[in-house]
Amino acid sequence: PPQTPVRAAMTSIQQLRGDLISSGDQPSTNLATYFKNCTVDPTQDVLKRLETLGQAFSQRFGQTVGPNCVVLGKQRFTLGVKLYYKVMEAMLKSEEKRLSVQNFSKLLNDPTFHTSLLACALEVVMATYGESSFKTAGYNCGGEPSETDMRFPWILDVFNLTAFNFYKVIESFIKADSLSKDIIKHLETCENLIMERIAWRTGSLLFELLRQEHEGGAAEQVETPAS
Amino acid sequence: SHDYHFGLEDHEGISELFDCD
Repeated sequence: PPQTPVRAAMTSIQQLRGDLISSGDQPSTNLATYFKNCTVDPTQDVLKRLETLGQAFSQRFGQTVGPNCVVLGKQRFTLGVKLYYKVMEAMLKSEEKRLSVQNFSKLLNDPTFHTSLLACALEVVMATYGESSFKTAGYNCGGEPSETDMRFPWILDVFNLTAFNFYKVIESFIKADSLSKDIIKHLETCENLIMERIAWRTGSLLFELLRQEHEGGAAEQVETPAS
Repeated sequence: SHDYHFGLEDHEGISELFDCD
């Protein structure tokens, strides 16, 4: 029988939490091995970055939803970290198989990769819970149901991340994890929003990359970006 | 099932997207 919107939202949350029940909020043994195999071990940077981004996330969560909800923000972040580690491990396994390498030093020492991956994981968590709080109006830490205010592209601002870099992880993230149809649809919506609008905003990294591409062909006239 | 379109080719992955190839 078809589920009510509330039941569907609850099921979605249970699925996410169930999928992560055996995931830790620290790197697994397998993931730690990938870190150790790097020319430069990224472990300490990864942990420090998570602490910094965690504080930023919880603070902004509290500012958006209400100061009583900072603890709730920390819970969301912890769930996001579990998903981040889980997807990272799956991505690395897939890359190892594809490229026949075990040293991913450049990728794992790239702060943008980690921030993008964490942002995507948190977007999944926020979208999952956001649906629930929207549809169960009245249950909150004391205020209007506002977790939908934290839907994409809110996370980009919190992490000072460009849409262009966030875009890079979306497809691999979907491939790496068994996300629900609704969440895949949500990430697809984020992807389309980036491609259609956000990536073309003034100051976007995309224009610099286009300029670099065109510098290879001096005779070609480059259009100035539209404001 | 979903209808997300996977655009990456077999020789493309996260390593290439972050210039790590």
